[in-house]
Amino acid sequence: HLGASLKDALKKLAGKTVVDRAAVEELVRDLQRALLGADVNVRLVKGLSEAIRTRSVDEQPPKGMSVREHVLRIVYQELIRLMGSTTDVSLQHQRILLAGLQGSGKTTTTAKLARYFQRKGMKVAVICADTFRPGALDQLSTLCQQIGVTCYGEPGKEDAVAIVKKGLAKLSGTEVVIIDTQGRHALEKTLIDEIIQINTVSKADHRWLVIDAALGQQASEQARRFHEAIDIDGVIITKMDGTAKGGGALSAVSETRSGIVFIGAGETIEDLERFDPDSFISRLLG
Amino acid sequence: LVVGEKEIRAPLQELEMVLLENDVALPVTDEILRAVRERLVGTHRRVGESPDLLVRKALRESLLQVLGKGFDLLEYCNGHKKPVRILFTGVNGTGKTTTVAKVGHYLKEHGCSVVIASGDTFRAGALEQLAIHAERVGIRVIQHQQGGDPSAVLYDAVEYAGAHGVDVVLADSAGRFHNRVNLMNQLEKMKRVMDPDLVVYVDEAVAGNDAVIRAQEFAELVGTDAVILTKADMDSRGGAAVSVAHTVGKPIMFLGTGQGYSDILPFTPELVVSELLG
Ligand SMILES: Nc1nc2c(ncn2[C@@H]2O[C@H](COP(=O)(O)OP(=O)(O)OP(=O)(O)O)[C@@H](O)[C@H]2O)c(=O)[nH]1
Ligand SMILES: Nc1nc2c(ncn2[C@@H]2O[C@H](COP(=O)(O)OP(=O)(O)OP(=O)(O)O)[C@@H](O)[C@H]2O)c(=O)[nH]1
Ligand SMILES: [Mg+2]
Ligand SMILES: [Mg+2]
Repeated sequence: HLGASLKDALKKLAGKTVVDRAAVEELVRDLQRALLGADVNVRLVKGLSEAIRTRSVDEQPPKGMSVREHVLRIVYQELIRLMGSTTDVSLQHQRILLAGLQGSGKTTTTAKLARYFQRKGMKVAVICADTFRPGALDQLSTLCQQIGVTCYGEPGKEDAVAIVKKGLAKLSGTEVVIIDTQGRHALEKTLIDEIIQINTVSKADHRWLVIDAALGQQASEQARRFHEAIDIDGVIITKMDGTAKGGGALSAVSETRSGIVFIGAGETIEDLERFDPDSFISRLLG
Repeated sequence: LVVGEKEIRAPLQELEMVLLENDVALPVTDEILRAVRERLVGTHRRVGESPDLLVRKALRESLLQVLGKGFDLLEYCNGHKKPVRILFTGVNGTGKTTTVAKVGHYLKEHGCSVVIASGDTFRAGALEQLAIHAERVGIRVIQHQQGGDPSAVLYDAVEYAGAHGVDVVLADSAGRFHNRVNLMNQLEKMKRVMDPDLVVYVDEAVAGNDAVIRAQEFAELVGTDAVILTKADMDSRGGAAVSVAHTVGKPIMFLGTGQGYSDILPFTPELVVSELLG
């Protein structure tokens, strides 16, 4: 499942009995280019390169394994490490808070998540805590209407924290409540303070960062700020049906020490899938 | 002293890191540095002039050349037969709708009359979103019902502008990905029906390597006359501007710098280059 240039680099290791540093270096360079071209953070790529170089030389190939297979296994293991931890999605009573940059896909993902839990047979409702974006409540409630899910919102009101409080009280009987919030970024101090308050008031069981698959090197700093603010415990990558490879999301995973919970791959409510590390890696390197 | 490959290698590698970390796409970074290397090797430098300074100077000139000279929208509108027709394109969530409102506000502030065409008849909440924006900036918006033909809305808006002596028609379109054939065909049809003077491609300043692919596809499939990069307030240092300008070869008209109607800046290449290279 490796891209063409990586396959060529690996060929150079074929038939060797000892790890050839130059061949490994060439493989690392090709791998770096593939990862950088897929928006993986420059520092993460450097760290990964170093790990592969060191391990290829220090570790003995296990009995019966060729040098080429050995290095390939190291590359694969190091890439899997970048994917972060596997995150389970429990089917219990829970409150999920979604946060992320402007336009990342939070509102659409809120409806998709509601659909996911609904299909698992659970009672689910959503709260629109976006009091800023014109038409936000209209957008979310239209999506929820399509699947008959309750959408709590207060038209014309501006206090997002109060809406969350009231909404949770009103929906206390619902098993899964998902909270949609307005887009915000690291430099918007007032909005960062707001999401901290929303998190506190909601006592969210999960705080997931919704990140666009095409987000570039900025992913690292933004994820770090969100994590510092509300302790992110999962990442959802959206718009994977485009051509972006989602490398930026790996920075988010690394900064939040969490994992990728779901992948959004389309505009409709059904377009949500559980994360599959192997296919993600193939796409990253392809 | 003749400039050799060896002495500029370290400064080039260092600048490669700077460009990549600031979101200049990998193939664009490669191409720009290759051109700088080609330009410098074999030339002469004074004894006191360090290779590092020489490389920085050459890169600065290269970047300025790539970024172009911006686009004076007011000058364009004033000099063109009315109504000036502008179609906004781009993938999902990049800020097109907000940008249409901002550009409308900007034109209105500078004495142009504007009408907005609500070309996203598909997405949930799109009509209401644009209706509210238009009301807030005091600009008339032409809308049809949800699910209607977007080309019909654009046509309607151009007719309206012609009949009422409006200077500029700004047409919003639904976000769509370049790999969706039917959606790109729909956009192409919208363009044929509207026959815009300008097709303005909108992407976000924080997009990474995919910015190159999608800019290229939109330029090929629909055509792009100018670019607007949004969300430049996210502390992005403008590398995407280099990626997109290099790929499309068209001027960058504005930078979006926030969510308010005044958060729009006519693009100046010098600012981006100073941010990137210090
Ligand atoms: N193709 C595709 N489009 C998506 C996906 N997720 C979201 N979108 C689209 O991306 C655009 C932005 O989505 P929203 O859900 O409004 O994003 P948001 O994060 O709520 O935006 P703000 O509230 O303004 O921050 C819309 O056009 C969505 O239809 C996806 O997985 N694939
Ligand atoms: N911080 C910041 N946010 C912006 C900027 N421009 C737009 N936004 C926000 O980005 C989000 C998406 O903007 P929209 O105007 O809905 O984007 P769009 O391209 O029309 O989205 P679709 O129609 O769904 O494809 C909104 O929350 C906007 O307020 C900008 O320059 N800076
Ligand atoms: Mg939203
Ligand atoms: Mg829009």
